[in-house]
Amino acid sequence: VERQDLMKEFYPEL
Amino acid sequence: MFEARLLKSSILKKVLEAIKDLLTQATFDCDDNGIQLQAMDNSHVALVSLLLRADGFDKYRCDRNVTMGMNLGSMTKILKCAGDKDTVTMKAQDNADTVTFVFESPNQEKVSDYEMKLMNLDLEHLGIPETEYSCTIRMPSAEFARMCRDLSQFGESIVISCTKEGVKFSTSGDIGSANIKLAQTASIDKEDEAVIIEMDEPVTLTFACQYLNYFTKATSLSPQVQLSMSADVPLVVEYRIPDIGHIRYYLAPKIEE
Repeated sequence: VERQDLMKEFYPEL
Repeated sequence: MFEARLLKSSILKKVLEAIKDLLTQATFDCDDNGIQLQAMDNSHVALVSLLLRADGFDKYRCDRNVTMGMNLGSMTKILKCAGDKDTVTMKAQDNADTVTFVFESPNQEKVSDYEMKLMNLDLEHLGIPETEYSCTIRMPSAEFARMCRDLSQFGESIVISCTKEGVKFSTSGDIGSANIKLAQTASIDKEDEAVIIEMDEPVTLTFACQYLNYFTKATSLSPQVQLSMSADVPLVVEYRIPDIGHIRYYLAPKIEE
């Protein structure tokens, strides 16, 4: 199964 | 007062073409430096970052920072009303709830203006740190578009693998599998046509074809595209827009569970 991470898991919310 | 004039409306048309499949609405942040846009797609796996520098405009004035929330479908309708050779001017008063697009034909015989209502968008902004990537690959943007289109016939994901030998794009699916290998251009006569690979460490990452295909809608903005990759962080697909700025797409890698 492939999962796709969300952008927010990589970059902090400003 | 905000006023930005571009000699060629085609740049703005192409920018919109490059983002409208990913975003339905977006905030254009205007200040002294130019116009910036940052927005995630609806599923929050991709992010678009656009910069149009003030010095790339024929005329640029921004007395106060202006934030314009725009419906990109409406903006597309308006820009379709501009001829490719028309100049386009975007104007807004401070704290205005509308923006005006003025199109002028080259001989000034036809002048049209379209006023569009702005939206109050409460969108999340992410802080993207300056990152040193393990691999950067520059290649002709049309070649990248072609590869994404060809490979997406076979599978939903593309594996991008960059080693010192070159870069390999692979996919597999019900009908079989496909691999495209690109080696670095041996002698660079024309920079626009070259494949240039810079690699500190080999990287292999998997990405959704559909998103890569959305990104290639920016192909007409730049003859070259740059892919930047490091293990376990989003891919950056950058199109430099000559003389004015860039559009960057960030895409989270797929992870096997």
